[in-house]
Amino acid sequence: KKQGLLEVIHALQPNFATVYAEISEGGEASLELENGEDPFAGGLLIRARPPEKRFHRLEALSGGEKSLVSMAFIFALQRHDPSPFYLLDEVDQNLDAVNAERVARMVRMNAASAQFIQISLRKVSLKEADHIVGVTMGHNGLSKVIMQVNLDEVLEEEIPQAETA
Amino acid sequence: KKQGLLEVIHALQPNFATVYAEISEGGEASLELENGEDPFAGGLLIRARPPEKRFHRLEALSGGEKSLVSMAFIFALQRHDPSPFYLLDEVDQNLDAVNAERVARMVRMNAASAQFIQISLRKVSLKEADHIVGVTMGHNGLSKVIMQVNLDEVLEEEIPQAETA
Amino acid sequence: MKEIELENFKSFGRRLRLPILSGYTAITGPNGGGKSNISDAVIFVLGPKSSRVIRAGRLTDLIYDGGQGGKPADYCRVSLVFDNEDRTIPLEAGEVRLTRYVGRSKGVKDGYNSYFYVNGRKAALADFDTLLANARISAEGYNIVQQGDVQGIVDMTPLERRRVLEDIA
Amino acid sequence: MKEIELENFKSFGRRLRLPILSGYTAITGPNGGGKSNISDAVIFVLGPKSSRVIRAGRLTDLIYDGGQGGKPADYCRVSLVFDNEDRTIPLEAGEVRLTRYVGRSKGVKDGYNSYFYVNGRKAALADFDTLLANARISAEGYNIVQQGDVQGIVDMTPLERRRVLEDIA
Ligand SMILES: Nc1ncnc2c1ncn2[C@@H]1O[C@H](COP(=O)(O)OP(=O)(O)OP(=O)(O)O)[C@@H](O)[C@H]1O
Ligand SMILES: Nc1ncnc2c1ncn2[C@@H]1O[C@H](COP(=O)(O)OP(=O)(O)OP(=O)(O)O)[C@@H](O)[C@H]1O
Ligand SMILES: [Mg+2]
Ligand SMILES: [Mg+2]
Repeated sequence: KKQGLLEVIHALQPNFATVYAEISEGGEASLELENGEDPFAGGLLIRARPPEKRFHRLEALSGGEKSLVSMAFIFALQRHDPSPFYLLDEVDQNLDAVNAERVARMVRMNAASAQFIQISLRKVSLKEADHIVGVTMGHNGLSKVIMQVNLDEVLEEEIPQAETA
Repeated sequence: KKQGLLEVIHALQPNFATVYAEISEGGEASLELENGEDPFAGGLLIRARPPEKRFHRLEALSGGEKSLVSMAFIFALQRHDPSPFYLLDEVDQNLDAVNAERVARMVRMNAASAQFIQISLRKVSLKEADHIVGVTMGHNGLSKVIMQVNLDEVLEEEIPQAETA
Repeated sequence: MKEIELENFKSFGRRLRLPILSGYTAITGPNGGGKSNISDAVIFVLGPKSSRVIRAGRLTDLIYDGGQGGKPADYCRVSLVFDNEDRTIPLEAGEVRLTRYVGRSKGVKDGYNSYFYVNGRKAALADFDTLLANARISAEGYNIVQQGDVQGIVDMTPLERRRVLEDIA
Repeated sequence: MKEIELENFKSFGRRLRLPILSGYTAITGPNGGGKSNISDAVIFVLGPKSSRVIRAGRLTDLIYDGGQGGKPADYCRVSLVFDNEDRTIPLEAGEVRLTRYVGRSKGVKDGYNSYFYVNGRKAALADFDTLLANARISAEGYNIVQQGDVQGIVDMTPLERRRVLEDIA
């Protein structure tokens, strides 16, 4: 049991560091056991540092920064222990346009080896998908599904960071 | 003490019902004491029903529907017991374009009698504001503030519900 | 996964077959339209440990209630259809259809019947677990992130996080 | 509120005066830019019951740390300036400036000094409470909704919800 856990952590650590560096464009992240000798005597810590910043407590990260760390963990797990399908429900709710697009691009990359279903309200995410499905409410609280939504009809653009800078 | 609580609930109830009907365009909402005889023996229930639907448990509402109920409660409190300023941090994170705009319009209406500061990543919200302030990160993790962001440079449009229908 | 079939499940009052294509599928639409109900339908079949996870107090809350003007349905049924050409799921069949049914039982208030089926034949939840374990599919897996849970990995305690990896090991 | 002044507070490493105009002000910008840190600054001055509410373990976590290449600051200071022409705040002054200061104390690891000022004169947190209570301003009020808390009113238990209204009564 201890052996199994240590193996997973050793395998996951490099993936997690690489994926986070990629998704945050230069950040640094790692997994550390609170008690290296006896993993079951403590928990598993995540340390993450966005680019140009120092390491802080994980809870000091912003909402969007936390979402990126979480997504990096999920993608890292996918590389180590792939599941045949993924279902992500509004994982981009706290992300700005640039980060929402980065996550969607990573989903697109991973969709080569597994099925990904992402529920999203943001066009920057929708435009990366192979297929777009619309779900809306008809009369009497009855859901209707439209199999192929035309992306051009979805007008949302995102705030290009460069302009607000 | 009991008197005070009953007075607040009686005053709040009509505001809450009106504001929710407005913000959801036809929904129904109310506040009810679990124990009408002795309010301190139970809690306060919220019942809400989006248009064309039946009443369900509050937790069966969708993320966006819950946000609308919460915002209606906050606006109702503002009418009953106004505070001089409000600070709302990404309250539109789960809202679609139509609902984000409705909430921003209501903020605009209430901003006639109190100061509202809303942190948002969504253009449909930003475009309702009187003033837009940009906050970005410079070198060495130093935040910079741009006092007047030009809305035209903020490209995000939202998904017009009609098109996805 | 080839298809999700919903029948009277929450806001999906009729029978709907939703083909799941390969690659990247995005689902969008207005608030309250029924997007997360699709995710709940998948978790419903995979047999969650508790019905709270799919925002229902009792299993009968999952059956379409008719909306404001219609008649409530008597039962709901959801099927997940998996492609099994490569036999990842230990069953001699090119396709595996897992179906879960919940019906209101007549006469008993809030009473219900709940059945599981594999390719049309009655089965038990334990059968689902055995079949799915091999394919690395589960309701508690990190491959399903419900609405609002995206920061979960960061917000949980170090102990909880260690337990997530123990399950994987 | 007329102005928020931040000095070495979290990611605001220099001294910044942020005028708050009347009506509706929107704040936007990239993830991690510092938007919610402004909200934390307001709560910091209003004297929260616990530092967890502003995402800090110790009060010294609030002092600008210099980022990757710079030098950490020794103290942080935040002022909220309120217009008091109508004397809603019981103080003989047209403007009320509430200031909170936290400085690292030399020699003691994680040691700090924390001071409160009203219009430049030293005060106690209790003084802030008395002044603000009349103006219906508090760190725990329903007028401040922190990031991620928007569904709070709906998600809390009926008992917690009753308590929110008791505070108002
Ligand atoms: N048994 C049922 N019968 C009919 N409608 C139901 C039933 N159970 C839940 N609902 C309805 O389903 C709706 C929620 O749908 P869902 O959570 O899937 O929306 P969504 O598309 O994810 O929206 P959002 O974008 O806000 O997250 C609610 O309005 C709820 O009342
Ligand atoms: N003492 C400190 N010194 C320097 N930086 C700090 C300090 N404390 C927190 N930070 C940084 O402030 C950043 C968080 O900023 P904030 O939460 O305000 O972002 P935000 O603009 O709200 O982003 P989002 O859109 O993702 O919510 C983090 O990157 C964190 O590391
Ligand atoms: Mg949803
Ligand atoms: Mg923020």
